[in-house]
Amino acid sequence: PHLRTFDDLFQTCKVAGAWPLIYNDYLTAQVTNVPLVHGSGATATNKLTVIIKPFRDGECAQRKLYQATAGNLPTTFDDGTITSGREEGVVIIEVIPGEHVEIHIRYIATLIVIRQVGRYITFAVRMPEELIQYQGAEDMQLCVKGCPVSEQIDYATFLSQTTRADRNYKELRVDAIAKCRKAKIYDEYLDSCVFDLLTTGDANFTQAAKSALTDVNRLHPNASFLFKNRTSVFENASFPGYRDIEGG
Amino acid sequence: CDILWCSYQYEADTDPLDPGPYPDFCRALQRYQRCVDRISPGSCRGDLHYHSTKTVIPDLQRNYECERVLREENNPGPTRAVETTTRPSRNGGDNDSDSPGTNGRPPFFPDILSDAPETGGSQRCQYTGSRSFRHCGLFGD
Repeated sequence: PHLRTFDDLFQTCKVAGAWPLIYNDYLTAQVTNVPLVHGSGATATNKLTVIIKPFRDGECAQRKLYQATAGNLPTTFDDGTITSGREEGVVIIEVIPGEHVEIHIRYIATLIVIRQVGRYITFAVRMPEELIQYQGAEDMQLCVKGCPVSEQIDYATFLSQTTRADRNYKELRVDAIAKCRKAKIYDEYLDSCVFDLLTTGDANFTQAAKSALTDVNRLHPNASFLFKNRTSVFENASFPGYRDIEGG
Repeated sequence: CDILWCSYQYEADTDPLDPGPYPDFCRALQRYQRCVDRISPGSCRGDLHYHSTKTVIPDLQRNYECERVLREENNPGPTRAVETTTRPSRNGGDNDSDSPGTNGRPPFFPDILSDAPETGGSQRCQYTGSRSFRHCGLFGD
């Protein structure tokens, strides 16, 4: 999957299996990533688990478990409730049935956005900087530390390949760029959309990139500055950029 | 400066509406104004989006005669001048405190955004810390 960390590092990772995104005194979020069927080496998220920890003796929140899996995006916690705490410090909101659910955690001003696109899950969170807990050198939180180097994929190099054995590769890439551009996806999200289309051919990933872009524009505190130039990594790269690929 | 949050909510509110002198649209403008008013001006110093929004909302309310539209909405007479022919809003359009798609559940967008405490409920569950935020996201393959 593609990851934007709290520090705005943008990475493409393998991270097969279960990995923590966040764990702190208030909540835990963890994803499970599975290899895609056709053996491309790519993985995608098919499960998300969120645990809300008790807060103020249950006045604001009791311990709650939320689990989304491929094909099942619940609108409640595991116990069937939609709120937590006597004062309802936590609420689940169904925005689009089967596609978009949000967990609002009032007492820590935190919003978690969970989407199901095709058969896969996407995750986005906005939380106060002061509540992010760095766990030192052993920290495994993907949102905090990013992916381990051994798990990272250099997607820019992958996309710039022009000598692939597949004779249709260049045409596929032009087609993928056109589809992603048509969806009005830009910046790293354009690159990740192209990468996903090339590795899977699954058009659902175009929608996933588009949704992720929507979420970052909504949740990122500096989104208007972040995307001021709306350039992908290709624009300033030494390898063939999108303009070259598209023949100017 | 949380102006983007307010603008997001306004866009979501008005997405299914036709702009014009209609009660639903005027209520959306009212919500937008309240949300912007909750933002501490000091946190938006130099933010053009914030300052232009502060100017534009009253202009729109004047242009669409929102004061009159909402007054007539509250006191409907036999000869209403303004037709309320808007498409139904996503939230039903008549709940002043609904957030997009909340299906009538408690409003939480303004709560998370606002420094002002919500009316009702325990103050102990209000977040009072720093409003400097971070974002993280995971998607795709």
